[in-house]
Amino acid sequence: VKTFVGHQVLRIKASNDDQIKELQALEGLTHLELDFWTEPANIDNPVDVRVPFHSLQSVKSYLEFNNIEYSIMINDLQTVIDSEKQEMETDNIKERN
Amino acid sequence: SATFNYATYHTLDNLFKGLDAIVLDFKSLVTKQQIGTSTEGRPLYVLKFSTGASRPAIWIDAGIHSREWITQATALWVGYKLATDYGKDASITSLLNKFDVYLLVVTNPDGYVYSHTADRMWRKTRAPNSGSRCIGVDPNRNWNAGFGGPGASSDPCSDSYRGPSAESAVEVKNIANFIRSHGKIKGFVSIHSYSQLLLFPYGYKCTNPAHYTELNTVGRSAAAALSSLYGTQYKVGTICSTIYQASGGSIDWTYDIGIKYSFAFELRDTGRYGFLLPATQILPTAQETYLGLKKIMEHVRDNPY
Repeated sequence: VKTFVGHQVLRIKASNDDQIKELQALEGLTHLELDFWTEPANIDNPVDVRVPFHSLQSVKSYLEFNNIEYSIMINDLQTVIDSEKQEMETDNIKERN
Repeated sequence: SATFNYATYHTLDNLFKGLDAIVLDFKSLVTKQQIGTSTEGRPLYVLKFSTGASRPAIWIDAGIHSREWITQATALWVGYKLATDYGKDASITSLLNKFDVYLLVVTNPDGYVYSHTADRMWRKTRAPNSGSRCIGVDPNRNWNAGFGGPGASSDPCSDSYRGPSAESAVEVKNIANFIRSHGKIKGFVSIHSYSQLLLFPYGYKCTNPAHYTELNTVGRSAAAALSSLYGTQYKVGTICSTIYQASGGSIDWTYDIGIKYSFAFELRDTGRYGFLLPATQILPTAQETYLGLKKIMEHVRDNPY
């Protein structure tokens, strides 16, 4: 089972078209194994991206170097998944009872 | 079907039991049809809501991106609600007296099982890609609408990999064949989840469709109905202008083959959880979505073409 320990989901807010281009370039860096939940298209829509632990430092440095604003939407994805799994199991047991 | 727990996420087997329960309880209205199989041989079941022969129809699908679990959960509840509202709700009764409704609750069953057992964030199909170690095609980049254009990847390792050719994904091919052979589908709604959007064509190009004004009006009316329950705010517009250019999407294909009322919902995610919407929000999401869907279906019913 693939786990997501330490993966973060960043919400990135580009403020101009140049920053959108920088984000599109980031999308092309396949070795970072980023999973874009919303893709960089225009400044009206924030970009959400899941970043594996091993790429966090690189991605954050990239954003900071390019003065691109971001926040951490999910701090540790695995924690959220674990809680979802537990919720699902509990609800199913309740139903059987 | 009345005791099925719609308020939690389920495995594929459980969802299929939910489908069977609806069919069993509403035999005179609902039947289950298999329109094909997935890459790994799982059935693609549609619920058909019908009160007579040779009717025009409305198509609704959910879960083409497997990790968007709220969509499969919502679609199952919508199926139950449609069945229970027939004969009680005048609008649904009138709709189903004129139109059939086809509901595909799990469009990408292989991906759904994989997202339960191996990788919660899995989005694509599970088809092997020749010459690559990476698996899967993004089935919403694989339709024959601007296939291979902007907003889809040619890299099999990408989550938005378009596949080698249009309709190469068997899941897509099965639906496309069904729609073509039916010939009287008048409305097509695809249910996705992310950040509350109600979208209409186009995505593969950034020009407005010929029926822009009407689609925009219907979309806004559906979003207002949806919002009336819990105040959830939706953005409405073309795929390209509202979110981003994306080629090979289902509603662009259906619109281009003449299904004027083609829409895609992006259900709520609260902006914090992505595809991990807490189970406590399944019923509220389903209930509000039903109101939006109902508006679209009423418009299809009242505006024959």
